[in-house]
Amino acid sequence: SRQRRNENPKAASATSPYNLSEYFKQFVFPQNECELHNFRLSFSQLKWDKWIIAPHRYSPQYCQGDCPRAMGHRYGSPVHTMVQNLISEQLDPSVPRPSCVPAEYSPLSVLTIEPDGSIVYKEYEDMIATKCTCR
Amino acid sequence: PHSRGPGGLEKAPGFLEAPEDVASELNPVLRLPKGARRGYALLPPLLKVLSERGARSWHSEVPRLQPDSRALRFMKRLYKMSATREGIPKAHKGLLYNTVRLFTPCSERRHRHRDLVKGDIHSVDLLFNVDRVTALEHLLKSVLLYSFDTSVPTSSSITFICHLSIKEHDFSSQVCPSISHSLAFSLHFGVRKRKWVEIDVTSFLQPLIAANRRNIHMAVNFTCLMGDAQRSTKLENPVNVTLVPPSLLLYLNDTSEQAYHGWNLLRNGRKSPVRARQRNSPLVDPAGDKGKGNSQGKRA
Repeated sequence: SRQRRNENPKAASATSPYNLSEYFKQFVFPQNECELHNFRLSFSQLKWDKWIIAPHRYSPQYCQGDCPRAMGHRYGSPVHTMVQNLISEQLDPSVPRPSCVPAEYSPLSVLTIEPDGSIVYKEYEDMIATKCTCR
Repeated sequence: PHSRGPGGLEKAPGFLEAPEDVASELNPVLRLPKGARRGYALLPPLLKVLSERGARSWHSEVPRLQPDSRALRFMKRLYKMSATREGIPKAHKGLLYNTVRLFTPCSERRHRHRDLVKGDIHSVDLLFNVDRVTALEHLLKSVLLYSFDTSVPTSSSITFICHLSIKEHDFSSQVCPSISHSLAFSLHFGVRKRKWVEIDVTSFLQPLIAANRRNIHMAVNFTCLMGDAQRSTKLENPVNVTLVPPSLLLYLNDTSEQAYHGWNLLRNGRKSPVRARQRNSPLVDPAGDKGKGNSQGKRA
């Protein structure tokens, strides 16, 4: 490699230890990869605790992070997601890259006071994100 | 939200349901086309809050009648039985309800007369307004909820034999009741002073709810005799039970999109959310379930 470096100093700079890390960076998964993040709120913060009696706290969670280029089975992403990624990178940068969004939810039971003073217990679908995906 | 109007439109339930006028106040940009609002009862109020830049508590402007404290205590106990502390529905045993509505009578007229044979007869005319029940909420069970505060000493175990007769009553024209329904039940007071008694009136109420009746008038006659289960079988004189007018409890199955149909999951073999959440435990195979929890550890 020393001889090659002497012969072709330009190429050598691309493979110097410093640039090696730059070179490999394109294959490493993004640091802030798409994943589920905790978020907890209490209805008293929204001043809704006068009519939402229970639960006192609610953790809807949320998804945030970059989607890696090679999605594959890791996120259960359809092939379309990789196609969209290629379009965005190679054909038209105005097409957005895939987004990190919830893929599964769990329900929430709520006890509230209705405007007429009656009380209702209700179970709502899809109120807590439990899994993320790239789409 | 749709209101149940003459066109038969259904009122979509929603714990953030806004009074009808809120939906009309929404910024036209935020207002969804009529068709799209079905099953999205949560949207109008949420959009209104978001369109006011920050979760200003618009609800504090909406006057809400305060519920009866006893009713509130009962519903909090029902919530604890039906959901975890985080609010995740438990897989119900028995009844497959995803909605329970409690109505306190909006008017009542009491009468009390002594019958030589039956003893004290408490009769009360009750009017329940069940306008909040939507056409998508199907009645599974309905009960009259009595809370008994007795001054009777709680040392001895006492048995009450009560007779209840209910008649659907039309206050306006005082016609004779079209449906009458009587049932006897026994109450057994053990240690606790307060006793909730649920008296099943499903067969009485089913036709009224199915006919979209908004106001339900009931004439309820209640006679209670007291006997001591151990000693005498003959019932002594009627006891002086303080009878608080009952609440009307409806166990419903809400078939709208945003309601949770847990029993569907059970039927399809998927776990109920309470157990499903344990699936997220660290023992789960990290590679297979991407997108859950912190990926640093998994990737490493």
